Parts: sequence; C-alpha cells; structure tokens
Amino acid sequence: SRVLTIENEYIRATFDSSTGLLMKIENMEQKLSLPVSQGFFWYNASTGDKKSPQASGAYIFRPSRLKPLPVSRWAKIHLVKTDLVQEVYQNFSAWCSQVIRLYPGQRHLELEWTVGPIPVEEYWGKEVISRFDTPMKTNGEFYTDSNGREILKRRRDHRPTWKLSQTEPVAGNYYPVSTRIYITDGHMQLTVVTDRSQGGSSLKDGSLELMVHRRLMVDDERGVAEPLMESEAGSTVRGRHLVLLSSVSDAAARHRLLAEEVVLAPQVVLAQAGSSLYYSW
Amino acid sequence: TGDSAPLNEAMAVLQHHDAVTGTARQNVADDYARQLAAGWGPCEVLVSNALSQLSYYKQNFSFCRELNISICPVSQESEHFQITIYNPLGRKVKHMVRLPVGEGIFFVKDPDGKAVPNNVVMLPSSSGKEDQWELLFSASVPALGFSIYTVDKVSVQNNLQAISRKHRSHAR
Repeated sequence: SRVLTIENEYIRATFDSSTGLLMKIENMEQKLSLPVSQGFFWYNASTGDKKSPQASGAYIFRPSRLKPLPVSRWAKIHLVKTDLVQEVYQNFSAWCSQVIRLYPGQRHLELEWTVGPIPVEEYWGKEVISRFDTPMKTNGEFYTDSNGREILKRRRDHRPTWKLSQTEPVAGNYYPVSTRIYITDGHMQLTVVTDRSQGGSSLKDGSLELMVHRRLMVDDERGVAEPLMESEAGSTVRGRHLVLLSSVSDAAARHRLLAEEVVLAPQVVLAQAGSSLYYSW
Repeated sequence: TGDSAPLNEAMAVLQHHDAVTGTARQNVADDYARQLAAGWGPCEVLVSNALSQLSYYKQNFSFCRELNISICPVSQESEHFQITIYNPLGRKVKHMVRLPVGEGIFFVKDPDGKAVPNNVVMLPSSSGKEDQWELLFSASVPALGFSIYTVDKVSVQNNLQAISRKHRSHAR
C-alpha cells in the first residue's frame, strides 16, 4: 500500500510508505485530522560572518543560514504490530533514527528519537532539530511554557514590552521549552510534550521545531574557552516527544496530565527471585 | 546504609553552576557526572530499604540505569524476576513496561497473581549486532504507591510438560 497506518481507539498516524515519513495524525475520538510532516534537520552553526564575529556556541545559538538542511528526505522503515504496541522504526541516517509508537488506550503519539554521534568530519558545527510542518494557520503565534508553570504566548519577531528590531531571524525566535510547546488555529491544537528542557520555535505558520542535539567546532567566547564539542566519537542522545492533537477546549487538560506523567514518571526496580521476610528492627 | 544527602549536594552543585547547559569545560562536566553517579549509589540503597520496609520482603534490588538503551542484565539473563513499579503521582497510572529480554515466551503475573497479557517484540537489529528482544506488558500502579509484577520465562520443556498434563487430565 502507498500508505501505512498505526492506530488505536483514539489516534491514527499515517505514513507515506515511499518516503517513510509521518504524513497525517487523526484524533478519531474528536474527529480531527491534521496533515503533519515530521523530520529531522540541522542548522549549520555560524563561525562568525560580516555582520558579526559571534560564533554559535554553548551560550549562543546562531545558525549561518535561515534554512536548515534535512538529515534525510526519506527514512528506511520497519513496522511492528502486536496486541500491545504498534510502532514504526524510521532510520534517517547512520546517526539519526526514531520510533513512532502507539499503545492501546493512549491519547498521544510517542516519538522516541535517537540522535548522534553528530558527524563533524567536514568541520561544520551542526544543531539538529525535529520539525513538524502542518497547514495550520497560526498567525505567527505559538506557545511555550515557562519552567513548567505558566504557558506564554510567543509571537514571531515580536516582544510584548518593546519594539523589537530582529537581527537573528532564527535564534531570535527560539524560546525555552521546559515541558511543552504548542500551536493552534483556534479550532485544533498540536502540542508536543518534551521529556527534558529544550529550545523550540515556530519559524513559519503551522510549523513547530525543537532542538534535540548540537555539536559545535568553535567556542562562542563567553568564558568557557572550549567549543561544545564532545571528545572522541561524540555522544548519542535519546529522548521522547509526546504529540497530542486535540480540540482547543480539550487540549489544556490533556497536556497538563500528560506532562505530569512525564515529569513524575513511574520508577522501575528489578529483583531476582529469592526474598526473605523483612523485619524493621 | 541508604543516604540521599550526597545526591542532594551533587544536585545543588550542578544547579548552582548551571551545569545542564553545556557551559562548562569538559573536565568540569565530567566531574559533574562523577558527582551525580556517586550520589545516586546511596540513593539506590535508600529506595531498596524503603521498598523492603513497605513490602515486608528483603530482596536484592537492581536498578537498570541503561534501560533507555535496552540494557538490563537482570531481565536479560534471569528466568524468573520481579518488577517493582513505584508511582510518585497522586493518581493511579497505567504504565507500559518495556524490558530487554532473551528470545522466548514469558508468563507475567500481576500483584494478585493473575496472568497479564504480554508481547515480546524484536527490535530491528543494526548491522553487526545480535537480535534484541523486548518484553512488553501494561502495569497498573496505585497513587503514591507501588505494584509488584513477576515474570517467568517459559522454557520449551516446561511448556511441553504442561501440554502433556493438560492432555492427561482431559483423557481422565
């Protein structure tokens, strides 16, 4: 078939089997459908230019170009369907892969990404993002949380308390994402709950991106005197993005409960057979 | 003796120095990692003691720090093991447990001794690596509490014996 789907009683995710990429998310409970294209891209880190000698570094995010490059335009996929899980393994490159999964009774789509070691043989610093593109009309607005508490409205190239002269069209629109980021068209809402603090933005309407990993060749000269460059082979990072598609009226209750489950996740402890009665004395 | 103070202190040092942003020299970052690991060790003992006291059973608890990359010697090598799942939330949660295991069939029991549906899925192997298997089952954990699930690997011989016993009892 040209398309491939995974679904449970609430969510259906459709993939283009020729590219291996996610192409649609449906909330079957609320009869919502949203074309979503998700993939990994990387920004080439600036080492300084005519406008400014400032290089991208640990403190400073400064890509050399506005448009990120795709890690790959297609993914090699592998589908697993059992009673308890349905998952699509996507392999984008030797250093970037992802599993998109659905468990029964789950109202969100789980994206477990694995990125690294980032190759830097050509001496280009890379800042890797996961980007969701949708046709949603979002009027340049998106929302991020502030330390997992208040949700704040962010508007592209705008600050609420002063007249902004935007000099960094990408980095100047990046905001901290402690637990969640979302976009909405007033009717439906696409929320991504993260498992760790990340940087995120919406650089064009209907788009949402989160930075997942970075490896840089040049120090940003903010005091550390070392580039953000892991020694030896470099590190591999694995994390999860939990994606919720719901009506605006329903979204807050969903992402609050979900973020709680991520922050205060169950702890698993194992024990081999054989135990003795425990007496507190 | 369990102790959470070393981890408490390590966290305080890390937070004071803004250690999570990558804004430290590599040798300093390595030292932060060392302090965290050293702090977590006595915390594992503390959690083990707490679980023993709450469950009234003393066990050799094992914390798999590399479960995110499907490494857990206990689940991969044991034929029989227990999984204790603690829920820090103030409401009941359902949690899908995923554990790396060896190839085989497994029998999972909930805290009441009832069989729990489970699946074993094969992870797509990256080149040159052996096939990896993961055991999946859904666990229910009460608010601010824990549930203990037991897992038995069903050997082919045991399975055949069980089938033969079933046939004999049907014949009778």
